[in-house]
Amino acid sequence: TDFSIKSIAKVNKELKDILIKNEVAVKTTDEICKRFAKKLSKIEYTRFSNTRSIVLTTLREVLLEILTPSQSIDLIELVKIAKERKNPLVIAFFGVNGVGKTLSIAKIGKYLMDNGYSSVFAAGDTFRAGSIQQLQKHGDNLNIRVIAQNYGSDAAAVAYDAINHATSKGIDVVLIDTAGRMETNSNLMAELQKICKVSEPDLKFFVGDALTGNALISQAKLFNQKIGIDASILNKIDADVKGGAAVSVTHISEKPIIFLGVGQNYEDLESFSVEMILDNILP
Amino acid sequence: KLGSALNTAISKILRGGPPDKEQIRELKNAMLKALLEADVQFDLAAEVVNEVERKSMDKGLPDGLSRKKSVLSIIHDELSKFLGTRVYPLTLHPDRPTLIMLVGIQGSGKTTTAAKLAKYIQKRGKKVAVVTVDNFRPGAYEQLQQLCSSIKVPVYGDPENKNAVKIATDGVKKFLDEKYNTIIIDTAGRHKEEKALLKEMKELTDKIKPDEIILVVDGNLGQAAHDQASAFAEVTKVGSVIVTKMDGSAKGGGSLSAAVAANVPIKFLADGEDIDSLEEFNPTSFVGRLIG
Ligand SMILES: Nc1nc2c(ncn2[C@@H]2O[C@H](COP(=O)(O)OP(=O)(O)OP(=O)(O)O)[C@@H](O)[C@H]2O)c(=O)[nH]1
Ligand SMILES: Nc1nc2c(ncn2[C@@H]2O[C@H](COP(=O)(O)OP(=O)(O)OP(=O)(O)O)[C@@H](O)[C@H]2O)c(=O)[nH]1
Ligand SMILES: [Mg+2]
Ligand SMILES: [Mg+2]
Repeated sequence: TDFSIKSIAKVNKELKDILIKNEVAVKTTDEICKRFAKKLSKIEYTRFSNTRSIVLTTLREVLLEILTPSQSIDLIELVKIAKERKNPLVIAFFGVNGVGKTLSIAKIGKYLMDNGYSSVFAAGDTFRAGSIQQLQKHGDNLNIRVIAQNYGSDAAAVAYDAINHATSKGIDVVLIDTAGRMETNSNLMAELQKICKVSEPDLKFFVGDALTGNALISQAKLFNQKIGIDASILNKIDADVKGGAAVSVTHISEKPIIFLGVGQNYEDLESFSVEMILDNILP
Repeated sequence: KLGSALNTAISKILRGGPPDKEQIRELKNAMLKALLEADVQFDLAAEVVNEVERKSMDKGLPDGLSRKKSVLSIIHDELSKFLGTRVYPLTLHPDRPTLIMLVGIQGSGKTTTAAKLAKYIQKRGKKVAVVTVDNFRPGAYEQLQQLCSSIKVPVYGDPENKNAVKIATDGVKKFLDEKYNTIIIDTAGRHKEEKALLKEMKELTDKIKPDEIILVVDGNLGQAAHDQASAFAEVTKVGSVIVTKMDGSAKGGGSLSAAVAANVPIKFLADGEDIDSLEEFNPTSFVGRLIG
């Protein structure tokens, strides 16, 4: 027997509600429902089948497809490769205001240190009040050097400075902080393009807030289009987040999530696990 | 742009004669989708859609173009009902000092808003000072100092002090002695799962007794906004909401849901990082933007 159009529509309606309540963006929810209906329509079952488990397995397949879009990124592997070619690994962090870029840099600096790799922070947010002092204090707490210039200086120049410093001192990784910016602000997006043009990062990390709603679609789309995203970091997962944002950002960027921020301390950084999101969303 | 999707759906659906059952269902789906894309919390969105269906069936829809207009105005009215249809101004005591405390989730824009609010209040002839009790976030004190230096508003902070309540009482006392009549208190970010921080917020409000507790909400927040706001309102007497970052692509439905959850009015909207980007909240234009 095939699943009837009517029964697929009924399950899809329930699925849509579950996904929205689990904080998946509307556009991503539509895509999941579309793929789910397509798969389900191709399935034959007998009167001995457990249709509920067929539905759940199909849903899991669709979510897994979306959540594992491409090669996952192993940061430590990439650092090793960069060390072999005797160049620092350069990583740029960007995203809208207040999502946790600066704290993520501090956490990753600590993570690298715990794995035996050195890093330097580039204070590339030369605009926002207190941004340089904030990064410098993280650097002091972790004993990691921060390269900074004055407020109002050219962010690209600071990044360039930091890369030269890392190259001459044999530091393994350069972590470039940038100012928060709305993806719809074309001047600020052009500035970020310039920072990336000058610093030629090996990795470009989009940083997002897991509490963000449908704006995450526009953010991921425009940052990917104008800058290019190699991986995403989603923060504030500890705020009792349902996890839907992880599905939305991966769906739109077609790139993996590398880390999740699960708190405000340096150790509150987790490598992304698909299972964690699936367990949250799947009934 | 989103509103045009709702517009198109409504136009298509109401093109012919009186709408049939199938058309009503289609209309409800289009409305629900528009509200969800605007980040309105699921149950609130469903409530609005049901109410619109009931009202438009009740008085029967007029024919033609005016039918579409009346559906849109019913949607507009239902959403505005949530926000209150009048403007709720910030109340400053004429004869004694006013204490305002800002609370909210990490990164929502409290510190930036504190400076904006200080300038707004200063323009109304008050002598304003700001206290930061954020002893956790590195550089929080410097951030507020730098923001307030351009408007010559004094800032009190003591990042080395582990006791936020002590910083608050010391700062408020200092500024009251110096005859400041409006004191804004910036607090550290916190969310509903951080029970110790919620407890700290309760202690702060119990001890300082602010005249107004403002929940600062990031305009980009989605479905999570509603329950986060309820949690804040359960712990402390939130009096109003300020919505930030409305210069992004978000429609603000999350912040509307937050205000509904806390059962308070939205008093200000921030649409930019600079110190002048703070406007008195206008429910009509907010709802207009939400449904496009
Ligand atoms: N609970 C929690 N808070 C976080 C997390 N990541 C960041 N934060 C907090 O979010 C706030 C903003 O973090 P920042 O690192 O300043 O964010 P940002 O993106 O650099 O902000 P801008 O530079 O102003 O755009 C701070 O209070 C952080 O402590 C997280 O995973 N969980
Ligand atoms: N574009 C835009 N950015 C804003 C707005 N309000 C605040 N910001 C930015 O959002 C980021 C976070 O603002 P903060 O004032 O540090 O937020 P906060 O709530 O004090 O953060 P915590 O103290 O860490 O909880 C900063 O980059 C601000 O400049 C706004 O209305 N529009
Ligand atoms: Mg930052
Ligand atoms: Mg702050």
